[in-house]
Amino acid sequence: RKSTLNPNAKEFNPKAFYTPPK
Amino acid sequence: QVPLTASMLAAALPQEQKQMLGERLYPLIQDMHPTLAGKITGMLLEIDNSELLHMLESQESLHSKVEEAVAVLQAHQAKDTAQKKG
Repeated sequence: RKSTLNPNAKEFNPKAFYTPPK
Repeated sequence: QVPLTASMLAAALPQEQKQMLGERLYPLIQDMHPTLAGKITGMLLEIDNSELLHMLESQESLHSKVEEAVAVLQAHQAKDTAQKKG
């Protein structure tokens, strides 16, 4: 099964506020 | 730190929910892959919140998902490098 994970996902910064992808 | 619950998440805005989950996941992922933690956490945050909550409770499922993310990332980087070489 092919992974559904996206290698181009936005990096999580634990100090910054997360902005969901549009 | 109190455990994150579904009801706590439900009370937050969608973008806050991802931040809350990310703040919990990040230190756990950092233990496994210190240099890739930010990227891996970002990748995992695209998964459904209910599954992310489960991963916070189950070390085993988190571990397998993190390894999957690393494999996807490495395959992607290898492809990228190959393309640059031409």
